Amino acid sequence: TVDGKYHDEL
Amino acid sequence: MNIFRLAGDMTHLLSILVLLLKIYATKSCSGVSRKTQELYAIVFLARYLDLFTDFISVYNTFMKIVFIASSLAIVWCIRVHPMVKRSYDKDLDTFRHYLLVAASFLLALFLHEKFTFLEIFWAFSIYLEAVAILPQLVLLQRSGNVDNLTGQYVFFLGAYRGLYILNWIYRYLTEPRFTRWIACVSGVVQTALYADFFYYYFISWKNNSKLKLPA
Repeated sequence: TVDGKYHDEL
Repeated sequence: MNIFRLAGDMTHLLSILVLLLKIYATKSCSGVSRKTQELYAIVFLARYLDLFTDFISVYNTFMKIVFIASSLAIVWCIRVHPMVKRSYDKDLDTFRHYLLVAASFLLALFLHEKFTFLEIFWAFSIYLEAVAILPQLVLLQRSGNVDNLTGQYVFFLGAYRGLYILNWIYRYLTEPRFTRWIACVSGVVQTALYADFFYYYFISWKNNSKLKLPA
């Protein structure tokens, strides 16, 4: 996760 | 989720199913680079370390498990299954792929979104995936004629990241703060590496001839 943002892509 | 990313994930899944079909149907891995399969297993293991800590969606978790399990199963088949193992041509699959692992990890130590264990391994997996196809492409050039399933496997594998590029363009245009430079630049490099394969694949499809990569 980067600044709360998940890596939402595969 | 947008149509480009879903199409990309489905194309990626299709490439894995085609490869599994080829190995299962022909009980052979001729024309398949074990090293590329090993690199992809490392890519998925390094990228999905957050499998149990970050839940994003059922789809996301399910696909991560499918990619990890299938890549390990394929490496197991080529290394252990007696019938398949016999058809592996180690004299053709000579790319020094550990150099790709070392270079990708080094780059990840310098270029990452955040200096944390998960982010460094995530960046490492992105860089490694960009070059993971190299042993396979070298092997195809050496092994001359390429069987249909192996050719389709490489085609779908190359196409999936191309669809992801459309996904990144779409997200960049529709989401205010969307920037994924590491994944985008790496994805463009990855897709570009398939350029000559795509060209010869298209020629063979147009002339309805066997796929042959020039040595």
